[in-house]
Amino acid sequence: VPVFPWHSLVPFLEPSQSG
Amino acid sequence: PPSLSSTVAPPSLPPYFIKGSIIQLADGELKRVEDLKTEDFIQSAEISTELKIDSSTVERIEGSHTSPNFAVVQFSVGEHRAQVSVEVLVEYPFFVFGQGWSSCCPDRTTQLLELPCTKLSVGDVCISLTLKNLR
Repeated sequence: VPVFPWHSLVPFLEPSQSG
Repeated sequence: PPSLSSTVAPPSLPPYFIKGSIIQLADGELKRVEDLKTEDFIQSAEISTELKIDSSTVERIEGSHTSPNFAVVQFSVGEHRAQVSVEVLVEYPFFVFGQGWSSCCPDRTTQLLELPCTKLSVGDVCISLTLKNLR
């Protein structure tokens, strides 16, 4: 049975750089 | 009509959203995808050395120009409220803080994945990831 890491389930949304 | 060009999102849903999929949290605990709670993500991110959780508020949801199967969701991300748009399948589930899995078309999500799901709406605050500051 495959096991998936928790961080696969939510999107990686890179905010724009500031400061 | 001419064939559509490819889109930024994958053509099918990843397998880990199917009900019953086994998910490993950062502390090693295993849970089914449908049993995940907001706290599971928060605690996993606290343990993580690289990732942190951002609050991403849904600002707009509209149909994709490329395919009726896709939607464009615009988020306001993090404390700087950066505007980020993602193109996803309408059944693609996001995790809403304190609520759980939500998608643009929850009927389709439930039909395809058997994943209990509510309707994603403008104003919902979703869990997203960003990098911790590494200095």
